[in-house]
Amino acid sequence: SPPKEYEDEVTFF
Amino acid sequence: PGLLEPTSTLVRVPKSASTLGIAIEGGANTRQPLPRIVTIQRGGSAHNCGQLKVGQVILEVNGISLRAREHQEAARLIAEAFKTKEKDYIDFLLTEFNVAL
Repeated sequence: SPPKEYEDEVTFF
Repeated sequence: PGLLEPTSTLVRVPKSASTLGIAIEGGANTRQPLPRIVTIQRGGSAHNCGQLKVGQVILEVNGISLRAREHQEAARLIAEAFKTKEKDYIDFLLTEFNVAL
């Protein structure tokens, strides 16, 4: 399967 | 160091504030295969520590490799490391290089 597009995923802690 | 041995740094971040105070992006199956620090918030534990920098890539958290972990799983490991009462610090293994080891 093609790579998922998570480039915009940002998590704050 | 050679290209296959990028410099890595172990940083111990004391839990000195109620938040860790960082933001990360990336994870397995993205263009940024290991999580990268994109924000360090003033007043958070990471900022108080003074040794974390925006742009550093997180290789390990408390000795647990983040390699091949997708964003949500890497985020969960970091969140749990901050939440656990077993340790009053988090150990981060960091590299300045934007590489997937």
